[in-house]
Amino acid sequence: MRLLEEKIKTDGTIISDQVLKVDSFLNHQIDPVLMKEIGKEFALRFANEGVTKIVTIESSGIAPAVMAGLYMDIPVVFARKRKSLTLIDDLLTASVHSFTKNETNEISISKKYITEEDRILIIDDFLANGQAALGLVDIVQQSGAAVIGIGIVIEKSFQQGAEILASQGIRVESLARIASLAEGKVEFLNEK
Amino acid sequence: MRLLEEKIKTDGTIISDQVLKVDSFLNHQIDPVLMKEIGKEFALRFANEGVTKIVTIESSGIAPAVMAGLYMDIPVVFARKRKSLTLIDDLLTASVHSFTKNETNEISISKKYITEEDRILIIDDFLANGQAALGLVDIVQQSGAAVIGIGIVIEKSFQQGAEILASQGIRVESLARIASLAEGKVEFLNEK
Ligand SMILES: Nc1nc2c(ncn2[C@@H]2O[C@H](COP(=O)(O)OP(=O)(O)O)[C@@H](OP(=O)(O)OP(=O)(O)O)[C@H]2O)c(=O)[nH]1
Ligand SMILES: Nc1nc2c(ncn2[C@@H]2O[C@H](COP(=O)(O)OP(=O)(O)O)[C@@H](OP(=O)(O)OP(=O)(O)O)[C@H]2O)c(=O)[nH]1
Repeated sequence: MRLLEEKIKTDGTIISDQVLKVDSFLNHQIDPVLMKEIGKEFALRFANEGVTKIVTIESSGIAPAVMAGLYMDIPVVFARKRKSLTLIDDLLTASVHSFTKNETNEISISKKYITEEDRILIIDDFLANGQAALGLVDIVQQSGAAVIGIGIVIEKSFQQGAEILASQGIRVESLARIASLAEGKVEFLNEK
Repeated sequence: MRLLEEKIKTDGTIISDQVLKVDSFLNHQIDPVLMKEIGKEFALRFANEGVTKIVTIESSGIAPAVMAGLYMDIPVVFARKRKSLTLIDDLLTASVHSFTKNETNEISISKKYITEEDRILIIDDFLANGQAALGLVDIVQQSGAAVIGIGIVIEKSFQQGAEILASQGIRVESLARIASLAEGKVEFLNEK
């Protein structure tokens, strides 16, 4: 997605050869117009698939997911990483491992909001090691719903997540695919 | 806001005489079309105020805030309740006390995203004890920016938050104002 790639080049900051900071428009400050364009793009790529609902995870997945839900005219459910005041129903849960923190966390979605009739589009902001995406796939599969595909805003193609998902036969649509963050510059896959 | 009140009556669940559960359209599952209408309503109420940016707090404030930001064509910043991978800049922080959990937490926003030139609209999903709203006001004031007002989706008028903010001279626009959750029914302020 050209607009997104341009935004990454002008407003993204490379923190290390593993980490791209996009706090100015996606992860802390949010650019609503860009989110709308991202939502529209996901809606285009997953049109005609009979998607009934979008599943994402708090917090950075919410804005892109809600915009996609608006264009597709379907509800959006976000997985919780921690207990909340009203998250008290029967829960579908999955474990998500963090390599950086070397810890495993549980994520949850109420059974009420994904049923076996659903056709689910998973959306998240980053695809890196893929643990969060795999956790969301696990939850959707537990409910009996179909995983139609995964929409990712920024994929770090040099990390394992994209490959793991592809090897599971899951369709992944990433709006920006980063081949490398080495030597202080962002190199997209299509530039190679 | 009539549409919101109707949604609360049909899809809200009263958990106790203190707590209204709206997980089916606001706090876990999100109704994007409703969020868009909520965003439009906030944009209308705070039009012509020269608002430059919206400040909210993860997670449930994000969807309403992003829709308001879309209508007002301004950026949205969400306060973090916990460290994140890229939240490493100089931070503005505030303490937020939880009466239920009897604990105090720190919320943060990077100094980069609120400066003294800004005119800030704060948006959040619920106004109850007001601690989160007060924390956001504190952060905005630390930056030197002006607090133009606070937009709340659901205000529980029987709790102290609304009154505390009013007593500080802060303009609060709540789209639904609940006078009571007693006896298993939602009573809005304008129904009394
Ligand atoms: N900005 C940025 N973030 C990255 C990058 N690579 C991974 N992340 C984010 O970091 C978080 C993952 O950290 P960990 O759970 O510790 O996982 P990991 O060490 O196995 O990668 C996720 O945030 P999250 O769960 O999405 O958090 P939130 O923002 O939704 O709160 C993920 O999206 C990157 O290059 N840049
Ligand atoms: N559904 C619902 N939620 C209520 C109600 N009253 C307060 N809350 C939410 O509960 C959370 C506040 O809990 P605490 O921090 O423990 O505060 P408190 O005990 O002093 O009220 C906030 O969630 P939050 O920080 O907004 O969490 P998140 O949803 O953004 O993750 C607030 O919005 C209510 O009647 N119904």
